[in-house]
Amino acid sequence: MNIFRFLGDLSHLASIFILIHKIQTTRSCRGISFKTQAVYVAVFVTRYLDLFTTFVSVYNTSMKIFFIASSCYILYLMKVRFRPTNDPSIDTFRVEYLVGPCAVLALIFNYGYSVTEVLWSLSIFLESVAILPQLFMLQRTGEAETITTHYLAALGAYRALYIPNWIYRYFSEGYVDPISVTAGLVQTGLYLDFFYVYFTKVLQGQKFELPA
Amino acid sequence: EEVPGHHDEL
Repeated sequence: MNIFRFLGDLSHLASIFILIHKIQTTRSCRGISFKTQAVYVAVFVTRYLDLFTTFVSVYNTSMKIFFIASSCYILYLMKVRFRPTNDPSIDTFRVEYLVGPCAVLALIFNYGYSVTEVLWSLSIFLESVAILPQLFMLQRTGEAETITTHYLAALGAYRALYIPNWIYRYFSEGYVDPISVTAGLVQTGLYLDFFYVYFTKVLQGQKFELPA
Repeated sequence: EEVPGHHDEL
């Protein structure tokens, strides 16, 4: 563990709390892509199958359980508790275009041909593009509630902070995980446009609005 | 037993 990864994990944790807080205080999941959230459930469930086989630390195990549980809870909030506020008609990104290619990539690039390793690889690739339905929705509506942008910024910062973690691990342990690094770079890259608007508008106190 | 790197990252 190093400071970058720890801050990344905290940022990830914060993003989930911000999202749940937004849904509960506004009593609405308006502006949140159900598809992105559903993909996250798939990401966490497929990645953390190692909960049954590998024990790393209490920290590691609790975080994994928290990410699975909280992502399922968010789906519950969206599909049951605040269902009327969820508008599928603007959440139109075709998720199958993400899952298909990621499944192919996972079959080609993995660290061993076992069910858990291929699913782990799939989860890494899927996570890197999971935000696309959400960003697509943002693009379509052209604006977002400020709290939603804080959620996205924290979520984007999580993988961005893993990049210095990987550099650090390379120099301190000689450890390289090419699958995670490649996917992590792609994932962070997808946020660059968003980060630009977030830093130049939202953090200056303006509303998040995309140019028409 | 050594834990492979990708199991300790989240």
